[in-house]
Amino acid sequence: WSVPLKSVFVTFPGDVIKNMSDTDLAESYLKKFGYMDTFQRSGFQSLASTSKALKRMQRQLGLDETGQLDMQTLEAMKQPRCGVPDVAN
Amino acid sequence: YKTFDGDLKWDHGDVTYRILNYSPDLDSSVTDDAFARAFKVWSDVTPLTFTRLFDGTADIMISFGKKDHGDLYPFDGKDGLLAHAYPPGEGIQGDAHFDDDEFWTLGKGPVVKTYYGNADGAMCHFPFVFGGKTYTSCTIEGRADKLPWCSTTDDYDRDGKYGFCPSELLYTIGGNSDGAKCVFPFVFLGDEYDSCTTEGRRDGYRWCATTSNYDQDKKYGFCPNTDITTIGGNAEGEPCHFPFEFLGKEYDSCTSEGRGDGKLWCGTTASYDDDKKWGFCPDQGYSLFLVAAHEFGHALGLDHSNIRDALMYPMYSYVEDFSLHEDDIEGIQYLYVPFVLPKNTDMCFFLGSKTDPKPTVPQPNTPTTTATPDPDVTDFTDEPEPTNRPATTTSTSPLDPTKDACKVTKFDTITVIGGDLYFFKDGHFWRKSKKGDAALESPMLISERWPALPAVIDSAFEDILTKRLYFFSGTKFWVYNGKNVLGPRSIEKLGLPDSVQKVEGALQKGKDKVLLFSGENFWRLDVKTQKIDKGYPKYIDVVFGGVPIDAHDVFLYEGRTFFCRDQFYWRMNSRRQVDRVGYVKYDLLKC
Repeated sequence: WSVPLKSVFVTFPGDVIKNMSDTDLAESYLKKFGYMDTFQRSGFQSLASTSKALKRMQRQLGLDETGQLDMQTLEAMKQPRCGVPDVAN
Repeated sequence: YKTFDGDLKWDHGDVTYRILNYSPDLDSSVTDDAFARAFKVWSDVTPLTFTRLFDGTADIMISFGKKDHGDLYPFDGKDGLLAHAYPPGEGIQGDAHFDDDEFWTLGKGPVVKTYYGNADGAMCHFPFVFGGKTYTSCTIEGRADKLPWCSTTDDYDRDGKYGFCPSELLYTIGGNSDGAKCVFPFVFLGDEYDSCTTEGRRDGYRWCATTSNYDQDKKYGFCPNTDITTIGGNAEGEPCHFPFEFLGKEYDSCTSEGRGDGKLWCGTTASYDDDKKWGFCPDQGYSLFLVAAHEFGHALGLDHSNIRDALMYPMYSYVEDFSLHEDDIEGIQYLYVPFVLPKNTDMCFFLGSKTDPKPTVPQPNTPTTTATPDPDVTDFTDEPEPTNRPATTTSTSPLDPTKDACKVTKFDTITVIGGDLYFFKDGHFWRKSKKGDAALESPMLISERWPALPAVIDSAFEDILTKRLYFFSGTKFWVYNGKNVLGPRSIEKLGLPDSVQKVEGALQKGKDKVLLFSGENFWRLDVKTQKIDKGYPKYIDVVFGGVPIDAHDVFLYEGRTFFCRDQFYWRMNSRRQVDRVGYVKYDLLKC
């Protein structure tokens, strides 16, 4: 009776949003909204990392700048939003 | 607030818009009203006017679409991306697109306008009571013709007010049938259809024929969504079927089982396991008014703000009583409201300017007169008493001609004063006239021209409106208004954090804003209020891509921004593209 319910995730036909891992979601988000491209187009950063991209995203969205994919950051990435990139390309 | 690169904006105040199509979620009158109110948000705080066009090309073309909808930025199904818009300009620029895989409402659940009945098109009232039972959505109970209906008051039994809910059995949207209702069954490519379908379309919209044979008559229209229509999925908007079976278990209501994202869904047949037909359940939806107001901000030239309560913050949140945030107002007014010099501005900042000091023999670095504080003056009263230091009234005398600017590899700062380039280094400065062929002037002493300043100047700028000169050195700054000086003051007074040890560059942005650079960050100073704007600092390379993040001089010259590191400069045009990298010595000093 104390065994927790085991969730089974299925792939729904026609569903645009697939079940993504947190890391995949973060990478997709950072690229889509311009935080990752910043690194690719400039040769001057020495800390070209996901962590720095996360920091930038956290600063832009007013979150704690941890540079980590923490819960609040992940939650923010799942929120409905405007499709215009935050960092201009 | 933030504007797009190059401060893109409309060059006319009478902006036009056109609504190209409608969402099946809302009645067209509700959509028209939501867009009109969204434009009013901006016209209320600017001189802009918005005129709706019904054909031709408007500045702002508004459309609903799903997934790949004709530009390079596909939508992503329900939730996630809600809409996007392009900054002002020709073609697709200025246009606003809304994701029609969202459930568009006014933010608080289905907005169901009624048709026919006896309520003059009033909205449904949910919940309502009928026959002693409570209903939270349109129902076909009580009707043999299966037309969904609702009460427009909370109690039909008491008030008897009702209307019919949107249904393809009443009307269609768009197409070529002038709103005629669907005819079921209808024939399409030889097959017979008993309900609306997405067959034959790539955009996912449900449609029907308005005669019994589409192949023959080619008459069609799009089906309206109802409050019981499912969203997305693969069931073409069919209502939920309760109970439905999923993984062998029976469900009497929408569930999030089987999904990792927590969204509620339902089967639209008795068994999902057998038929695999499903859709998301209607929820509160997204306010078309709020999202449109945000997108129109983009269409007028505003980029995303990092103020959480601002309309231009990138994430959606519903607010009941909307009012435009100060940050949004400042942003749009920066773009569209002509600058008006406040009354007596010239006298506000400088005590010294109220007196007319008599010329005295110049005594560099020695104050000769002190202005009397004026009770009307409110600025700059928390620092050392402002002093009125007359500088020489004639031009500064040249000093050591052997001091060669062409041999300097790194200037303390470079700035533009009166259109001329000024190069500062170790107590001296050189002036290069804006006249292209003019020779570089011999070095002059900073202490002669601006006696209050220290030898090393980290940064300087001229306020283009008042012609006052701002000088920064370490954590202090000075302001010169002609011969009168105020300072030194701490840069913390401007709102810069104490971690900033020096300001390395200054860039005029618009008439009363200046960007101040330090390290890899920059801040925006409002010169009028003498305060750093909210939302800063920002990273230099996020906004100015392709320039060194360790530039030690940043300045605006002849419409372009220069970032200098050692003997090199990176020149950026108004579209923030680096269009040249060169030598300070050859290109600017003309050595």
